[in-house]
Order: sequence, then structure tokens, then C-alpha cells
Amino acid sequence: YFARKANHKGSYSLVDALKSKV
Amino acid sequence: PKTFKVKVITMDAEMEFSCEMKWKGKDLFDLVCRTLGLRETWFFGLQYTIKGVRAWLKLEKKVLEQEIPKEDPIKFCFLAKFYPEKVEEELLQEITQHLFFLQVKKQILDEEIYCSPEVTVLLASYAVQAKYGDYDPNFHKPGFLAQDELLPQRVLKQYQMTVHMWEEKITAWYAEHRGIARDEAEMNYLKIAQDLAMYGVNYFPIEQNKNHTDLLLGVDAKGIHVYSINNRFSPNKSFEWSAIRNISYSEKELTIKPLDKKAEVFKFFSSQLKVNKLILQLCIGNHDLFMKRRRVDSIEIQQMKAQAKEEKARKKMEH
Repeated sequence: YFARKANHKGSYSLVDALKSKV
Repeated sequence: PKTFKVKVITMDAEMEFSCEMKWKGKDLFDLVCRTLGLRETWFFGLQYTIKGVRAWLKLEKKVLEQEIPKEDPIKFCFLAKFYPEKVEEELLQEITQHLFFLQVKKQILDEEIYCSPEVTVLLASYAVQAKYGDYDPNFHKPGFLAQDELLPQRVLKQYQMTVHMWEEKITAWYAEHRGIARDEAEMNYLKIAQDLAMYGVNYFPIEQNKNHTDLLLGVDAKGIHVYSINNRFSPNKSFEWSAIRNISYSEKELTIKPLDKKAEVFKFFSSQLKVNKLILQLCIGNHDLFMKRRRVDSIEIQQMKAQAKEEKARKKMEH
């Protein structure tokens, strides 16, 4: 759910993080 | 094996360690926590300053591969990076409470957290109770607080009052706290401090698109907030963690997508890519704790809660 595509880009999906922890 | 030296500064101590060249941030961080006897490690981090910017040591990466100042020893500050939503429910160990107390007290005295004069006096009285124990007029003679930094400079300058008059004011409250143990006094301090508007918020100056509106972004335990540059107290806009779908950055731009697909996507620019990385790091950490609080406690937490309860009862008896 946290993805660093290149060194200057990053993304965090709160929805996916929540799903993975349930 | 080859080693390098680090100096770790906590709120009330300095420690030196010899680290192996291959150590990751986590190896050093765990060693510091073990040395302190700290188990509630998730709130803390090792902070360093590089080119005037504060940053946190990454745990999963090798220490020496991070952009840390090349000095001998390498200096880190062991500080709370994340704050609980409710101190009285989440801070279990006495050492954790004590470190938070010292850190928040410093932020209030350094005016990083605004606090009204009335409340600073009340907070000072709890700090005095924590340090000196019960008030005893035979022992605590006028002038006994002369060496203590108890009030922010702003408050001291705001009124035409002598040091003696401030001491009297603080002591009047202090005398009321009789019977309160050190850990309780520190917890009472934190319970008041956590209601201050600026408590636990990490602020970042940001700019919104073309019109270059200067704003502040705040990240805290509850979510992300947007403030006018001249008002750090009440946000114009807030995104609670449970209402955010995704946070992403590309170079200096950062995007917050709300869960509600019809709601407006919030885009802004921070000063540097490095700042965006830090903002996202803080968002991930705070969101992780936000989810953890809303799940069933792990066995470790359950044990710590039971231990803290026993310890408290025992102390109360002793006291």
C-alpha cells in the first residue's frame, strides 16, 4: 500500500492499508 | 568488526554507543530503547538535523547509507515522533509518560505550542509538584523556584510581575496538589497539554497552485489539517484519516484524495521534495497508529496495560 515509483514519487493508499490489517 | 560512534540525546540524558558499520537504523533504535527500558517504542524516533532541516532516521535502511551529518560522534535526538490521541489511555509505562512530559513541557516553554498565561501557571504548578513532591512551607521557602524555567518568555513579558509574584501564583496552585505522586503530576500536565490546539501537530508551510496562497499543512494523530498562515489554532479544512483514500507526491506536489469520490481532491506544493517525503512518512506513521488504536490490543499491549494497572495500584498503596 506504500509504493515508491521513482525516487521523486511516492503514494500511500489508506484504504489498502486498512484492508491488509483487518 | 569496524564501528562508528553515535551520541544519542534524550530529553534528560546523553548516551554514547558504538555501532557496527552494517547496522540499520532499527539496530541503533532498538539498542537505545533497550537502554532506556522503553517498550512503547512506536511513538519515538531518532531525529537529526541536516542542512538546517530536521529529519528522522529510517529504521529499515543502514544508518551510514542515510543522509546524516558526517561527524564523530554522529548526533541524534531521541524524541517522540508520533503522539497518542489520549495520553491517559495510551501512554502506559512511566518512562514513556516522563519522556512525553519533558518534551511537551519544552515545546510549551519554547513557545512552539501556544498556551494561555492562566494555563501555563497551572501547568507550571504540576511541573513543580512532579519535581519537588508535596508543598511544605517550612522547606519550600520564597525563592525556591528561582532556578527553574517554568513559564514561557512571552508570558513573563506580558505582565508587569516580579519573579517573586510569579512564584507566589504558581505556589498557590502547587499547594493544592498535595498527595499527587510524580507520575500522576506528569500525567495531569499532559492531560491539560493535549487539549491545546497546537499540541502534537507537525506544521509545514505549503503553497496552493497558481494563486500562491500561503497555507500551513498540519499532520497529527487524527488526520491532516489545512491552516491559514497566520492561524495555527483552527484549521480551515480537515481530513480525518478515515476519510482519506490516498496520499501521493510527485516532486514538490502533494495530493490528498478523499474517500468520497465526489469531494474535491486537494493539491498543493511544499518547499522541497524532501519535505513531501517527510509529510508522507508522518502520514503513514500516524495512520498506522490510528488503525492500531481501533483494533483489539495485541497480547503485548494487553500485558503492558495489566502491568501498568498493577504498578499504579502498588504505588498508590505506598504513597
